[in-house]
Amino acid sequence: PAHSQANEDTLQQRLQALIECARESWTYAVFWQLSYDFAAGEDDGGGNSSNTPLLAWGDGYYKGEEEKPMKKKPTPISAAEQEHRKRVVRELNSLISGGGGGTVNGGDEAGDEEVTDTEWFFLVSMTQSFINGSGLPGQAFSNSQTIWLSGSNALAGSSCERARQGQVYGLETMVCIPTENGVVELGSSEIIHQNSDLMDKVNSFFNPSNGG
Amino acid sequence: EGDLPIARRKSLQRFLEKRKERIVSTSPYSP
Repeated sequence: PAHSQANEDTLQQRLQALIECARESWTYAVFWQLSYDFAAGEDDGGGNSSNTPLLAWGDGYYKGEEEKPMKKKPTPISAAEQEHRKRVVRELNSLISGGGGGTVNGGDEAGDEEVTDTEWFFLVSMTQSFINGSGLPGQAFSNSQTIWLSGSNALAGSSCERARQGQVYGLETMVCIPTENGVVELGSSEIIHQNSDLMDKVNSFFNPSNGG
Repeated sequence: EGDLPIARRKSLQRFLEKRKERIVSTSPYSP
């Protein structure tokens, strides 16, 4: 357990370093961890189940968006949708705090404040996983190739549901970089053009054989 | 609650704590 705890902590530190040390303004970073879904495998009749490789939530770091006065605001959501998001955040606060109706750190501000589109996208992402080859992370991993989508047209026109969903929630750039045991995904509400600096950092931080 | 995988639970906890910090730091009532 101590070793597992250390792995989780360093994973969080690597995601944070990736974003905080970058020249560009990234909104979030997620590590999709390669794992195996034994439940989804088919029983061969002899009690032996095959297993299906999938990319599941490993960890994530949400930085948020920079406030820019001239920035185009996404289409406002309905009051009902905003209330739904707030209710979910309040319930999650309660869940994390032990179900006693309290909130993280005892405060209740977090449940009353508006939940932004990118916060909601990040939260929803925690519930997702991708079979190898499917979705943005799955395609990046199975082809061992970085996928870099910048501009809302590129996201909206993608064949991947996740990219289209990201565009709806105000993202302008989504990147998936494959590593030895998963995929690093970054998203930004700004247009960020492809650069090797980010890919070099991911390669260095997330590939153990490179000393990462 | 018991079905929430530990990685997601920890990420969720971090996200909610940082969100609260951001809200408090940008609040007009913040000291």
